[in-house]
Amino acid sequence: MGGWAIAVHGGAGVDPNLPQERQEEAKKLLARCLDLGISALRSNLPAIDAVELVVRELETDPLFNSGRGSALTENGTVEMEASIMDGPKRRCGAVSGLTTVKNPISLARLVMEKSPHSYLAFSGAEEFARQQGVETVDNGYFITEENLGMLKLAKEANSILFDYRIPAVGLESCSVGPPDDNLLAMNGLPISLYAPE
Amino acid sequence: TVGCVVVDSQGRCAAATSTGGLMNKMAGRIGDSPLIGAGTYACDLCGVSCTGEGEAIIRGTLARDVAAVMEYKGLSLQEAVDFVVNERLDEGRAGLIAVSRNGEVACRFNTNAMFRGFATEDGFTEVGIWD
Repeated sequence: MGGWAIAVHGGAGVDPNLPQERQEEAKKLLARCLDLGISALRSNLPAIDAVELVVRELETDPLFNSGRGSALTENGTVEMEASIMDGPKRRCGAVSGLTTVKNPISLARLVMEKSPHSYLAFSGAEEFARQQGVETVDNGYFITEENLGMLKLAKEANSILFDYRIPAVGLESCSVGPPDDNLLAMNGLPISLYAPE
Repeated sequence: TVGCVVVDSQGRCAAATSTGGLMNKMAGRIGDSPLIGAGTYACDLCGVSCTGEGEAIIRGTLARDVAAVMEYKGLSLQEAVDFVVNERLDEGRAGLIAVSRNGEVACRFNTNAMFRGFATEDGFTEVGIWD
């Protein structure tokens, strides 16, 4: 055995113009989450508990695209999803279409532990959340001003964005790759590849 | 999208991924994060969490493929992660983090950057954004 180890991520693809203080904020959050995981592992918590603990922290902080601070649908609402998996017996749980569950990853864990299924979605998942008594909040809790701004830009550009940060000067100039990279489409809508996830 | 992968002191691996998905997505759209084998996977060998273009990650079964090439091709964790990002994404853009039961950590992304952090029991710690 090589000892414990932990890795966290907050999304792939980053706005090349992300201001320095935002970068520092992100690094601080990542470091804080690492510390949370490290102390859990030092206290001999099992891996499954440690990953849930860390992702809950990331969901609660609005900086990244999950939980509070989630990207918005075309209707300006939030639909969240999550999944969790425990290696030894390959047990797993997943949820989609959540609109009121404060920590989706914990509901995914409950699907794994307390339901006969592996994946619950939309009204079924919301009903299961109520049965399990998990903390729920109004959908507005998850919506941030910054994301409302992002949605507006995405609608103006008629595109789907992979993440919630977008350069102030709009989509066209944020591309880093060759121009035609930006013309790739998904579901008939242009995708900006270098608009970060 | 956010994610965490861990191997504990007993060598047990686990993975977790959570997201709001794509900005301006159609209502009802499901991405890779809740799909076991695409955005999240863990077994005896490793734990994997992915982020990026969900549709490409789904098509490439990215997270499970890391474990599969370790299992069937005998690749190390970093070799498996490199193989999957290089060979399974086609034109897709994504990144992933992974741990192995031997206490290794690995990461790879073909986007311009990825918010990420690592720590191992022997004292190695790193937080990064850019390539």
